[in-house]
Amino acid sequence: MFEAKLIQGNLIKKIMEGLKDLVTEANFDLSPGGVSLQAMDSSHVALVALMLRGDAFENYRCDRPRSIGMNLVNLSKVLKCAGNDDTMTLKADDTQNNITLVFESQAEDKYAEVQMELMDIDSEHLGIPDNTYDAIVKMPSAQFSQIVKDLSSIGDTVTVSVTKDGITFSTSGDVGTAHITCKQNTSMEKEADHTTVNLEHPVTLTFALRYFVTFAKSTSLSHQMSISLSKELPVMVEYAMGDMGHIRFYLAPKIDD
Amino acid sequence: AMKQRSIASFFGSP
Repeated sequence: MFEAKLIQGNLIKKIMEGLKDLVTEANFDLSPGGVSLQAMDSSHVALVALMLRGDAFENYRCDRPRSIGMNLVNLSKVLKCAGNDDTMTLKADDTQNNITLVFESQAEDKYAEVQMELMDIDSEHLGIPDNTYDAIVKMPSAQFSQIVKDLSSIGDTVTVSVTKDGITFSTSGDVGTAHITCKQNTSMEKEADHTTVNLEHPVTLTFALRYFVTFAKSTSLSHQMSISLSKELPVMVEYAMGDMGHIRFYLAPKIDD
Repeated sequence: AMKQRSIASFFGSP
């Protein structure tokens, strides 16, 4: 038996916002420690890794590890039945091929129960190495989102360059070229507004911009996000959900032939 | 031209 209750049920809605444009179906791995997911996009150049710790839930019970396959488009439809302030309880009986989602209003005056069929999905798990990155930049997630959206109307690829002075996003297209630099800045009162650059080595990498736009759909999960870069390795874009878990996106760089 | 390898070619099997 698997059962887990989230007081802030809309966390799942927010997570789905970031997932559903990247992957259409995925296995959720349920274990006594929590819920995780690893999935590649259809062109196999990007990977998303989600981790929600068991103690992020109000009541968490997972009697045995199990993978449950879900169509994320269908899951998003089901989640429309949940109000933004509703609690959300997920239940999956080991003997059944479905999941039950229960949405309850905080005032306990509305109760919705939806059952959704599970599916068998073939998926390969990749071993993500624990990289030491050349550069790690933390910045407000809303700022990152705005930058990649703005640049995506100018070009298709983005060159990300990190030096001790800051991070620069560059693109070019028919319109012209654009460079946006964010310097390290820790003068604001709120830490979530800071931009910090942790640099081992200066690094420059080029990526398909549309993936960054997709990753930025997780903006509502966290005020801060981080970009971790190493020479000729996939970038990691992370949205940490406090001590509840994280969603991490990996994207292969474009490398000169 | 720029090439983009699959993510699996970087990470491989666990």
